[in-house]
Amino acid sequence: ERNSKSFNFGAYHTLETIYNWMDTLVADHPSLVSKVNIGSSYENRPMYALKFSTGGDKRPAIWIDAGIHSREWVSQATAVWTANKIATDYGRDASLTSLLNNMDIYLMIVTNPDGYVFTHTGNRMWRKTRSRISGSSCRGVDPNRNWDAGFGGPGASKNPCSDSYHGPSAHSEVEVQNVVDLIKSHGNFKAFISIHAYSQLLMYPYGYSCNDVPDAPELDSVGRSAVKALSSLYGTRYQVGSICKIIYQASGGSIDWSYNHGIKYSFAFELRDTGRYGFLLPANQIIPTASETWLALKNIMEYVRDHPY
Amino acid sequence: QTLFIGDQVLRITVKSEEQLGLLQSLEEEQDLELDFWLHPISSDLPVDIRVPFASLQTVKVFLESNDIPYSVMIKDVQEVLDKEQSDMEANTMR
Repeated sequence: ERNSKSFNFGAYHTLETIYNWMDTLVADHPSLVSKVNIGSSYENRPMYALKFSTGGDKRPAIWIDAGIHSREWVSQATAVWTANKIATDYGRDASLTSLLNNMDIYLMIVTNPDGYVFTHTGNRMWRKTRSRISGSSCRGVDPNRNWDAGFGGPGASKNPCSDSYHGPSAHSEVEVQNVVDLIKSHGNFKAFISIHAYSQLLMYPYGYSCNDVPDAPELDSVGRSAVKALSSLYGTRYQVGSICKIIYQASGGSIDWSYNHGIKYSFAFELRDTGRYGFLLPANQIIPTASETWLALKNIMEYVRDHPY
Repeated sequence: QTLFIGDQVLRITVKSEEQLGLLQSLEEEQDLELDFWLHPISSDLPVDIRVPFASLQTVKVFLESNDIPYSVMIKDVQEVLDKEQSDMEANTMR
């Protein structure tokens, strides 16, 4: 696994293997890729984002995170494939090259490392963080109900035993706080994209409110263009819309926070499938899923590059 | 590792707001230990539930007695997990 050329992108991997592979990617592309330690998880595991940069100081940047819900394994696997794609296509793909000559990309492959490890060692169906909750025997907070955006509102549970438990307070989860700190301290993120599974959706804010965000028409148009690109590969169908209108009201979500923080181009993907395997998507669908998702991601990133604000 | 032998994932298609309400009440039944993969939010959207083997009969009877259509999306969760695990082990060996 130490050799990035022999790494199997069509398989699911443990956290240790992913972290080792990240080191090989950095070693193979030292002038483009670096590893940023954004802090530690509740169980004291390091949280790494890959930074793709050709230089400059705090250039406009794009944030992509995966695996905030640990059982959505195709999310982390897609992020691994995507990291490799960015690294290997720089200098070959003119559009990506121009993007990286102007902007940085931060890609966090495993945003909930404790949960991900637990899906491998304790319970494959685990979704939340692994934090202990005072006064409850149940563990973990839904890290995508824990952001300071309509925190504690509809679509989140106050029951610590629920899979949608919002946590004792906004940003109570160190995994969430670490991302918030990085985004705030950087101060120049222009897009924030979160990768989930499943249902084949591309969504934009809000989740905590069913009112349209001021940029809804533009975000909808960007989303539809991205989905058109995605579908061009295998014909996979995606729906586009605001979280509230396309699925359900869900408060405390990451892209609502990022949008309210001023990052206009905030999106969330729900990858394959639509209801054959759900969270248990077979590994032979990782590469097709990642390949089609890349077309959408690239489409969004190109739009962000060409529409500075 | 927690085992999921005999657990099934049911895909439920609600036909009315009344049926939606019944599924929402099912969500409150903590004894059944249901794992909602897709929650009952709208009659336009499917609901996916992982049902532990011990609760299968109760849930299916509940659905059938309320005329709520469902299909079995995953017949045995553990079988799928075993396949996933053997694929991972084969990859590691390779």
